[in-house]
Amino acid sequence: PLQSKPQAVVTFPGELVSGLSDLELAESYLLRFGYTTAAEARTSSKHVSLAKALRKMQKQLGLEETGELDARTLEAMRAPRCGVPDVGT
Amino acid sequence: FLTFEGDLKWDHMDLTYRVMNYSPDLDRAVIDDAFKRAFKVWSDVTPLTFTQIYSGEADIMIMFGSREHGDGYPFDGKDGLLAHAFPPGRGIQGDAHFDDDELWTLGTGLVVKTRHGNANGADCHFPFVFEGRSYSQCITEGRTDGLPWCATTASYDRDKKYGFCPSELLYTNGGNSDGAPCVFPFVFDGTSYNACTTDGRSDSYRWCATTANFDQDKKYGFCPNRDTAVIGGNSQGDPCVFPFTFLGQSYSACTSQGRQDGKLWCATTSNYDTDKKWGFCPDRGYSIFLVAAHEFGHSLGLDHSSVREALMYPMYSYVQDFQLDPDDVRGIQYLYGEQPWCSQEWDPMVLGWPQPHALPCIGSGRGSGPEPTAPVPAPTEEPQPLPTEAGSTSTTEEEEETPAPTAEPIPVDPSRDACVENNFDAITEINGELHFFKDGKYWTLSSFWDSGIQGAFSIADAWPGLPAVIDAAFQDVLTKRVFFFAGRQFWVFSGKSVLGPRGIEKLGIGKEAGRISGALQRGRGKVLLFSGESYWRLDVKVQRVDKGYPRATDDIFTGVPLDAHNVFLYQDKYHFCRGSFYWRMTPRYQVDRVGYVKYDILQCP
Repeated sequence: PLQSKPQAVVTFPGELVSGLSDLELAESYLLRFGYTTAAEARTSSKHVSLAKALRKMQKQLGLEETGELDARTLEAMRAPRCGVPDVGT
Repeated sequence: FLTFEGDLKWDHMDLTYRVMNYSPDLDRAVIDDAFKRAFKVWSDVTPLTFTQIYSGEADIMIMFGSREHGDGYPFDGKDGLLAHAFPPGRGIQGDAHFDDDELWTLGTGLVVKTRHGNANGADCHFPFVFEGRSYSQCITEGRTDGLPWCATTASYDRDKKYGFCPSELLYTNGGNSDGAPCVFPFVFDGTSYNACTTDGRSDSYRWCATTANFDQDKKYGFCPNRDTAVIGGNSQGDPCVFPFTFLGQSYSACTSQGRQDGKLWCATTSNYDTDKKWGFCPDRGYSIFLVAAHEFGHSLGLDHSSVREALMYPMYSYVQDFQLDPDDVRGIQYLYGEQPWCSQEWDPMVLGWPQPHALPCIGSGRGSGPEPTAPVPAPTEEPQPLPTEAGSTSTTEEEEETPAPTAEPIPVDPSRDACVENNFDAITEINGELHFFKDGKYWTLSSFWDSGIQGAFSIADAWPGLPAVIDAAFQDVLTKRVFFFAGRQFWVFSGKSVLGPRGIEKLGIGKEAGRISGALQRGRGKVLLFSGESYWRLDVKVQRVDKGYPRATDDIFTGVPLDAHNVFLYQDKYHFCRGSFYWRMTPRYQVDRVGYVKYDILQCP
């Protein structure tokens, strides 16, 4: 049935994944899985380092290499996966 | 594929593993079986062996845990990270950890294995009917002891088959009570408990005392999850409580209200608004077998692959009929080599024949196995008749005569690539070219012209009147007539005429045969027809099977899969296909090669 009033959205206690923006999600994903390092992120401009890391990730995961945080890339970042880093140790 | 830096690998082939604890989501027998199958994925293609041990330090220690679980690499609650494993080595190296905030299943939803009852531990059948009502979860109706139960067939009323569902009232896992059930109420730290609790623990596992007083007896066990247990949230493992109140409204089922992601959740007390206790409702879950097979790849030295179809691709996706991708096989064989029976040193008299489920040798080129000595023609047991002329068979009233194919088929869809097909309806050699049939199309491959795969062509154009899906075909070597089989019917194409369809009972093949899975030409005028685990010998001239048949395929074709989907003769050798693989057998009935239809026969890139 159609909702007669806007749905209330609540913050559920104990939920770990909450409130991360797409950009924050991407940054933590790229760092966690080895596509960028904290040092790299500090030494180059944020936009350049993000695009470079995104290309690296997109290549590794067989996605179109756009260097952009597009829908497919975000979808891949949200997909269930193994916790072992893709790059590095 | 990728290996870890420095090609980390085990220095021995006889590896041990130990399961340190079990997820409450699944019966431990189901988990043990899944791990065993996951290791077998790798031992099938390498000389590695895996033995489960129950105490002491194993090469691969396996555990379930959540959040920070002791190694500095915390999990992240439900979804997201599922598991991780460490490359080969001592200590934590080689170990595999699984996030117990996930719902572990076999990939398609809750697996509720029963105990006791009268169904020999069968899984629950949901929904099931009890006293005229349909139930999709374990129930306590009909009992006074509160033990949840389910039917193991669709109708308890009809079949009376049942078993008890996981419950702390029936048994506990781990702990120090040998599986004894919880005792309620029990006293812990001076407080009385009427249900399983996570109090006193930092890992969120639910436990109970198995005597009335833990403080005094120190006897405890971990509670198995009921089928209504929630995943994640802040009540992992607790059952949903229906009805519950949320924002003043009453809910009698899981809901997605209050969430933007559409995930279903429930409260684990009767009032979310006051207690704020909740968790996600069971979904399909993640296959412990698939995730374990991936993690064990890491434990053996494989890093993530960039091949999407590979097991070692980092993202999870559920596949029903799992088969190891060639990329994974190449990776693991790069580290450990091939099965002994793939090597030149393999002696079947010593090591035995490869099992039908074994995977192929695709590695360093050693995989072709021992080649037979001079080919021996298949013996014919009876004098063979002279060839008949093409088209000489009479037409009966039930047979239709229709035009036969033109000599040169025209590709109808060159873009339809045989290499994307996982298997074929039928494979046979016609006029010296292998034909691969699938869903109304077919491709050809000539070993003589080296022109690669040709097609796709239309079956309807080439052999009008045939159904789109055919089960088997063969060309009579004497008359060049082509026989096609689909279901229990067959057609014979000769020159420009076709006879059929006719029932295979006309050939003398009884109702015990379903589909004909393939055919092997045996000398002049005789063809073996395979169905199920049996075969018949057809006298092509008289179109009747010989007396003394069917015979068991296993009697002489030992070491090939008995449930082969295609059977055909190619380059004087017998080929038995199952899934993506084929078993090649010499005329001396020796399996001399197991390989991929796609890569080894079709020569796909």
